Amino acid sequence: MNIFRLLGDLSHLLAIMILLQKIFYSRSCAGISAKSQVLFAIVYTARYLDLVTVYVSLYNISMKVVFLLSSYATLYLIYLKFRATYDRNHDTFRIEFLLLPAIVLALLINHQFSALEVLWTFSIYLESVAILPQLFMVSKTGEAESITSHYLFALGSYRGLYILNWFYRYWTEGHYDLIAIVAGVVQTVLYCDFFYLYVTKVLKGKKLQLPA
Amino acid sequence: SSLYLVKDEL
Repeated sequence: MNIFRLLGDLSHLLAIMILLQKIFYSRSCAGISAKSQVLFAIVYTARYLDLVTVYVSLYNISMKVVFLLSSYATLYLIYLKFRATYDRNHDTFRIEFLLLPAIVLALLINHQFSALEVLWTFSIYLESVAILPQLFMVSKTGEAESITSHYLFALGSYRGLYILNWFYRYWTEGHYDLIAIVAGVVQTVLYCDFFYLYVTKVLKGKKLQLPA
Repeated sequence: SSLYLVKDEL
């Protein structure tokens, strides 16, 4: 564990908490892409199956359980509790275009052709693009609430901080994982446009609004 | 999982 890794995890946790509390307290999931949230639930489920096979640490178990439970809690809020507020007309990204390539790529490019390893690889590939339906929704409506922008910023920062962690680990321990690094870079690059808007608009108190 | 990265990462 190093500082970049810890900050990355905290940023990830913060993103999830921001999203849950936004939906819960505003009693609305307007502006949130349910499709991205479905993809995240698939990501955590595929990746954290090792919860039942290996013990790493209490920290590791607790974080995995929190990520899993909160992803399903988010789906419950969107699809059941506040379903009337779900903005489905703007959430039109076709997730099969992300799911199918992630499945094929995981079957082809992995460290070992075993069930757990392929599922881990699939979750890494899928996570790198899982935010696309949400970014597509923001670009379609041309705007995002500030709280949604904070959520996206925290979620985007998390993998960026993991990249620094991987640099640090390569430097101190001499080991690296190319699958995680390439996917992590792709994931972070997808947020770049948003990061720019966040810094230039949202942090200056303006609403995130895209030029028409 | 993942063989090469320690299993600790999330």
